[in-house]
Amino acid sequence: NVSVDAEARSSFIQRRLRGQERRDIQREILSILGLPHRPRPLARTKRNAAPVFMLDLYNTVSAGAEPRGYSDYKAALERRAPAAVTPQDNRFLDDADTVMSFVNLIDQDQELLFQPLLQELRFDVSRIPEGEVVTAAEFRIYKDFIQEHAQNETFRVSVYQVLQEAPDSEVELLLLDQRDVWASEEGWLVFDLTATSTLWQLRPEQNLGLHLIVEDSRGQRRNPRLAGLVTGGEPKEKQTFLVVFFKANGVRFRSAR
Amino acid sequence: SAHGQKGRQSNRSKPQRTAQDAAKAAEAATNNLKFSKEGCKKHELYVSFRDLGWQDWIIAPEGYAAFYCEGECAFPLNSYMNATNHAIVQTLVHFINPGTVPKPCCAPTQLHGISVLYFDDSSNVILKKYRNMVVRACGCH
Repeated sequence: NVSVDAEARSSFIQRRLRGQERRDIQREILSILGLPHRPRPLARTKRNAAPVFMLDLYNTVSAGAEPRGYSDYKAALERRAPAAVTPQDNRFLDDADTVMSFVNLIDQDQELLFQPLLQELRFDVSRIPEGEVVTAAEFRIYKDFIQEHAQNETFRVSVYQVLQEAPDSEVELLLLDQRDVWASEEGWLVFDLTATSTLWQLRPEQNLGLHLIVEDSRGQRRNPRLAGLVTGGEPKEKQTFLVVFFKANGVRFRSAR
Repeated sequence: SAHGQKGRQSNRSKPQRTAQDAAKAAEAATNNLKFSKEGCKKHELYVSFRDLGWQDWIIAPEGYAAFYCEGECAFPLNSYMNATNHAIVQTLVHFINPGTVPKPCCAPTQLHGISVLYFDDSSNVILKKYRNMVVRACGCH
């Protein structure tokens, strides 16, 4: 009897929880999620490139089922810059237990005012959960189409790790990855930062950030923005970010409560 | 099998008696089955992150169907989902000694994972796979 059945079932869940019970249940669910408390309420923008990219990854993980994000996220997905998630990301995703995106902590607009030929970047990867091993890391920056240059003009985009920063000497840099791009090219540029992220995770004091340098075909340094790289805070859906894939190192236990 | 042949022979009458008792009890239980509670089944339970007021930091999903297992594990166990072979032994021993030995438990036999996408304190975004969060099937253990 369906109606009797439904009645019996609903009797289990129809009791309203009291305030303290509700808080206890919330705490238990947070504990299942491995969080000590609710993240602090901040002015979060879900239209930024990182959340949209991560939602794309989420939908890949939950493939087969209808995406359960809210309608505005779906709209954000439709507006996103194309081809954000690559087939390589899907491979990383299969192997990962956790994926985290990190925002650039340096005010990019201010930075370019003082050093127009250099883009400094810093990501706080110390927030990587304990017991997690980095399996892959990608630095992602968007390149817009630029009309001011001839379409066949090329640029070399290089990403360096800052090894040493002393006020009285030159900055010591290590080349991590570089890419040649056409002026007419448009889309996400992806640089491999796996080794560097692993180092920063193990030795946070060595995280002195990254330098992004753009050169033209004659080897002359150029302002990254003039080469079409989106270095500022706008537009939000093209903001630079770092994405790191992790795998749990051994068996994970929830902490005692 | 740990006992010697001699010991087994000397104790043969006792297990026969208890097996008969169990068979009788099982017969009685089968006759009373129509009055017993619903068997071990999967029931709906939805954990709503939206109702918890967490949609400001959990990006997706809005919630998930966690399910739970509930129902009685009684003879004949074959009529219920996924009873383990040992659950039948457990039921027999329960019939013999109902005061001390419990019935088999109705519990998840298959569990699946979910992924959750959320912001942390620093507005970084975390996508985490959580194992064993959703009941796929229940059974008697």
